[in-house]
Amino acid sequence: MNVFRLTGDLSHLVAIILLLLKIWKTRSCAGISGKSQVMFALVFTTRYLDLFTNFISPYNSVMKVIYLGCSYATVYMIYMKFKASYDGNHDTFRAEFLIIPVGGLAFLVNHEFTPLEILWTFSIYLESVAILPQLFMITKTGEAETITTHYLFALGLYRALYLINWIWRYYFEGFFDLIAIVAGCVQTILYCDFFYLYITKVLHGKKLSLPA
Amino acid sequence: CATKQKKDEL
Repeated sequence: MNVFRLTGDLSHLVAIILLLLKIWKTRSCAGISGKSQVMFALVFTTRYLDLFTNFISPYNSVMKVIYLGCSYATVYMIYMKFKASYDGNHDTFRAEFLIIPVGGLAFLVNHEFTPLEILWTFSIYLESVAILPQLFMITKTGEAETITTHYLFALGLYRALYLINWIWRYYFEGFFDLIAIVAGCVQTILYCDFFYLYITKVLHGKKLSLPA
Repeated sequence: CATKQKKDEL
């Protein structure tokens, strides 16, 4: 465990909890893509099936349980508890256009053709693109609440920190996983445009709004 | 082939 990996995990945790708190405190999930959140729940579910088969460390197990619990709680808030505030009209990205190709790719390009390994690969590929419905929604409405942008920044930062962690591990441990690295690069690249807007607008005290 | 990942990452 190096510092980039740890800060990456913490950034991920901050993002997830920030979103959950925002929805809970405002009693509203306006501006949040339910489709992205369902896909994140699917990502955690398919990746952490080894929670029952492969014990790594208390840290590892606890974090997995927190990520899973929070992501299911978020989905519950959007589609059940605060359903009335869900902006379904603007959440129009076709999720099947991501899930089906990603599923096909996980079958074709994986380390080992076993159910757990294919599901792990699927989760890595799906995570890399799962934020697209959320980014699409912001493009469509032309704006995002500041707290939502903090969430997105922490979520994007997490994978960027993992990329540095992978460079570190390659040099110091001779460890690398090409599937995770390529997907992690794709995932981070998708956030670049948002990072630019976040730094130039939100950090200067302005609301994130796109030109009409 | 990539090193088989010991899945200690989250």
